[in-house]
Amino acid sequence: SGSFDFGAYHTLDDINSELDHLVSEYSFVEKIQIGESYEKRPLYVLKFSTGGSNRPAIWLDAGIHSREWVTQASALWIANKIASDYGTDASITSLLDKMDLFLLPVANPDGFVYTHTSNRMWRKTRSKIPGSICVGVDPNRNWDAGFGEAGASGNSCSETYHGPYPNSEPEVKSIVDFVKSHGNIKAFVSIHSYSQLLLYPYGYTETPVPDQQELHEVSAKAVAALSSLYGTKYKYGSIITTIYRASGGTIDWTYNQGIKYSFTFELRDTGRYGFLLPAKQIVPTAEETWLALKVIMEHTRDNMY
Amino acid sequence: LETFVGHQVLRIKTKNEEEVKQLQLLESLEHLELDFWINPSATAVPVDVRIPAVSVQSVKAFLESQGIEYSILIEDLQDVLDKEKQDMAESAQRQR
Repeated sequence: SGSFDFGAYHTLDDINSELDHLVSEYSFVEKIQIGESYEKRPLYVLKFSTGGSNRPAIWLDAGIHSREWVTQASALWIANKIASDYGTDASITSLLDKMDLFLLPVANPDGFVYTHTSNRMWRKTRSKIPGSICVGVDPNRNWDAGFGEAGASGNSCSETYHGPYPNSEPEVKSIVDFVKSHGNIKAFVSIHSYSQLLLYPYGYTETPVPDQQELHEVSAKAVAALSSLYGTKYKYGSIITTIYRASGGTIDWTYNQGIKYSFTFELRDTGRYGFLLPAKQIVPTAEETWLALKVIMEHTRDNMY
Repeated sequence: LETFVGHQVLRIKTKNEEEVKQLQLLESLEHLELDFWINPSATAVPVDVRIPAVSVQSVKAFLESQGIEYSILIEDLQDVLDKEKQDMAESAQRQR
């Protein structure tokens, strides 16, 4: 109906309905299913494509930690922004004329539903671990990059449990399979909250990535753009130097797959509510994040490799 | 539905590596059932931790005994969650 309130939090059903609505409104937007979660919920990706086959692409995902509701909400605002700006905004138009864009707004749907129905603080997947009373794996420790090393927990009851083996979580495996089969993804941005950071690899090792200087410069520009809107202060740098050692992380794997422009956001915590960000801050968060995302996407478009 | 009545979220600011190590020790104490929203890693980054009601006093006592600075980020988590739930319900009603 076009009445979707982007400034409010929504259930998974409402979000999926809005994805259908975007698809119905814009001919260059398509909803594709890349897999399903442990509890058999579909993993829906919006594909923004104005033509051509297997064009270079940019990947965005949100909500891999289910309780970080501002990320799923921001992803929806961003999806609508991309769709509505094509043809009117020169930057987005030129981007989509050259590249495809994939957006996964709810990367952990089981966890997301669980945050609505049982435990608002749930962060992990909902997979059952044989022999354990505890449920779920941290999907940002389950990737095949330094898997199981320091910076993740082997205790299945921990919030940072890495899982029994790399890609054990179907939510992770689905993205891995998609990225590999696509083969032409040039930028990968994973959106988390909170703590106001823009991070690039690595998290599992102190060894700097070969492209560190370029990634640092792009981060600086992106953060400057983000801060220009509401003055939100961001820090940026590699995961291990900026926050803490984290092994098995998403963007360490994507970088090792050859996706140079691999970043992860930690969105704002203005208001000191952490990932319990009040709904009135969804749109400002999305707006400022969008400015930084645009810098990363434009840099990718203009520095094709 | 799990409730979080009396759960507090503390923001802890460490001054040196020794204090970071003390927090890492705290993190390893599983019986406290702490949920670190931001893990202890470096002195530059504050640590946020959700503490179940039964562990609040123990954790505060630990921090104070070590001279580690903290502030209360969320006094009662359930209050925040109730407010959020109410906002969602109102928003859904408006849409209808």
